[in-house]
Amino acid sequence: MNIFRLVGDLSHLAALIILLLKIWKSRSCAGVSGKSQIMFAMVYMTRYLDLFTTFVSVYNSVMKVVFLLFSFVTVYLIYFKFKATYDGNHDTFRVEFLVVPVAGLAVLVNHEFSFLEILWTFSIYLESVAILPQLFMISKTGCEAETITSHYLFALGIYRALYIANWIFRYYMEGFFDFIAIVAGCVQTILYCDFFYLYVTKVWKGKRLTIPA
Amino acid sequence: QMWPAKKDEL
Repeated sequence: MNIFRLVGDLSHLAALIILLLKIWKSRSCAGVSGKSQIMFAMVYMTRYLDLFTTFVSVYNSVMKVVFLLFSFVTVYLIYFKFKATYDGNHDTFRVEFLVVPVAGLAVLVNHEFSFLEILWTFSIYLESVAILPQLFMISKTGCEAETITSHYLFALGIYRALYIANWIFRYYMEGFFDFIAIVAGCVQTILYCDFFYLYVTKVWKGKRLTIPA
Repeated sequence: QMWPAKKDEL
């Protein structure tokens, strides 16, 4: 555990809490892509199956359970409790265009051809693109993203960027590297770059955020 | 050295 990973994990946790609080307090999931949230739930489900097979640390297990739980609650709030406020007409990204290629890639490019390892690889690849429906939704509507949604996206994006620093650190300190995680993590971070720029130049100056289509 | 099978990251 190093500082980059710890802050990254806390940022990841903060993102999930921000989104949950936003939906709960406003009693509305307007502007939130349910498709992205379903994909994140799939990411956690396929990656954290090792909860049943391997124990790393209490921290590791607790965080995994919390991520799973928060993610399920978010999906429940969007598709059941506050379904009436879900803006499905604008959440039109074709999820199969992401999930099918990602599943194919996970079967073809992985560390080991085993069930758990392929699911882990699938989760890494899927996480890197899971935010696209959300970004697409904001750019497509031309509507301004709520500031709180921007904070959510920033926290979620910066988490993987911090993980890249963590991987560089670990490569030099421990000699470990995971090519799959690093490449996917870089792709993921690049997808957020445009958003990061807009976030810093607009949201920090008190304006609302729009993503040009 | 590649990543160990026991994955310690989240």
